[in-house]
Amino acid sequence: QDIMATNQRHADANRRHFREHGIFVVNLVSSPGSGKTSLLVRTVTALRGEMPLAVIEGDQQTELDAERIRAAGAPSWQINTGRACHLDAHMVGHALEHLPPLDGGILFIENVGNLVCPAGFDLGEAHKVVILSVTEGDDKPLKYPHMFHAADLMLVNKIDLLPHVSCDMTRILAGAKQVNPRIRAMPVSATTGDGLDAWLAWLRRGHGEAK
Amino acid sequence: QDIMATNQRHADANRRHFREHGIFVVNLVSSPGSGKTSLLVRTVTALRGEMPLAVIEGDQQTELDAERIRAAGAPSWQINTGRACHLDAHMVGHALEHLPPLDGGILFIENVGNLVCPAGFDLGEAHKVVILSVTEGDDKPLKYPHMFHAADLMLVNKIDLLPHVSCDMTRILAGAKQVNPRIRAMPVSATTGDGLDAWLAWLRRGHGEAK
Ligand SMILES: Nc1nc2c(ncn2[C@@H]2O[C@H](COP(=O)(O)OP(=O)(O)OP(=O)(O)O)[C@@H](O)[C@H]2O)c(=O)[nH]1
Ligand SMILES: Nc1nc2c(ncn2[C@@H]2O[C@H](COP(=O)(O)OP(=O)(O)OP(=O)(O)O)[C@@H](O)[C@H]2O)c(=O)[nH]1
Ligand SMILES: [Mg+2]
Ligand SMILES: [Mg+2]
Ligand SMILES: [Zn+2]
Ligand SMILES: [Zn+2]
Repeated sequence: QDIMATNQRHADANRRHFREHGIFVVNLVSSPGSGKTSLLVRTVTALRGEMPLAVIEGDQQTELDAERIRAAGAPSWQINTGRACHLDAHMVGHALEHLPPLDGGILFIENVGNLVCPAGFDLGEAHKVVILSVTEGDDKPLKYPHMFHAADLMLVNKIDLLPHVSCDMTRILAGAKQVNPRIRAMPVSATTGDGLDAWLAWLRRGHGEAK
Repeated sequence: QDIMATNQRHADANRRHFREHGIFVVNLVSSPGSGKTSLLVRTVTALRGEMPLAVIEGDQQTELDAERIRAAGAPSWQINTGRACHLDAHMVGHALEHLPPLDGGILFIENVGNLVCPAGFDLGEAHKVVILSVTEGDDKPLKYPHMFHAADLMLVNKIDLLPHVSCDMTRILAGAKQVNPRIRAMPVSATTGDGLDAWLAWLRRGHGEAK
């Protein structure tokens, strides 16, 4: 598969660049509408001023997500993928040219909403973080295993809606551990702010190690 | 693109088979967890006995969805796609061999949860029906336009949760109409049963025409 080999070459080049400049890079993946942008808006608002921040956005069309990030006070570059269902390392490499220097900072990459294809594409990130909304049901780790296997951290979002949906958190955690024993899990709500402290602590730790 | 030409040949063969046997075929597409299976369970329960019914299920892994359909009283065949992010016409053709004859009936195909790739693959169906959950946000038709352009009907599901989420139905409808002026829209809830009558009437009409 030439595509994967080419992608890996670009990903390795990205990773070298990130390492040389002490940039901590996180690739956020999920189904459409799980809350990636909402969480990023909360995150950049909380971390602004602590270290350089930027967000690369990936969507089939529109600038909507990058506009939400810029309104929260962080630079953001929007990639429109057209018919493509995932970001690749080549796109990310070029997006860097449109962002300010991030030496000693954090780069977030919000991937296209898709619980399948982005699992297979290394972008040069330190970690994939998968976001699962409780509204999607508790069987997703078992039904879409490749993504949960590829992620180091799972944020279970929209926990404020738990009283209104039939979703078993224990089943989510058991399924995720079954497909990926090393995955860590954190319950959060981008709307209420619940659980964000643990997420910010995880980011600060990764950032500290990358510098 | 050889893949698309091969797929189209299989889709045309499927469509000929469906037409010769008077089978009304609907391809259900959505993000993961929008409620495809929940709606199908309600649907087969309501239509059972009126005409022959069957469901082809598509997921990366597990038999979970086909088991839910069989428990509701309709035959179902589960396709596990592995790393593939969508069903194709070749898979659907083979799945038919595992189902009872459906002459004069309705075949539902529940595609892999993915708001991107299934838009490009004809399976031989009469209609693509896209399901959008109000919990995913109201910007999806604009951000994932190809799928809403490819669908003839949009079911806006989980309307029972509207009081608990920030989602503007008018924006959903305007976005869908912008990318596809001919799309029809129906608000439904698979949990409460709201709006299902209009969906069942649409199915009965299509079934009547196909026979
Ligand atoms: N109740 C509740 N709603 C949330 C939460 N997080 C996000 N939402 C809502 O979920 C919808 C989608 O949120 P987004 O942040 O746009 O999701 P996304 O993953 O970035 O979506 P895409 O980029 O299109 O894939 C919006 O209506 C948000 O208001 C949460 O914690 N609780
Ligand atoms: N509140 C509410 N929850 C719903 C509704 N429809 C489905 N759900 C819930 O949404 C979750 C996912 O439902 P499924 O029917 O499994 O969704 P799906 O689209 O088939 O999911 P995949 O096949 O994995 O892509 C489950 O927890 C359901 O209980 C609805 O109308 N209202
Ligand atoms: Mg987003
Ligand atoms: Mg399903
Ligand atoms: Zn794909
Ligand atoms: Zn695909």
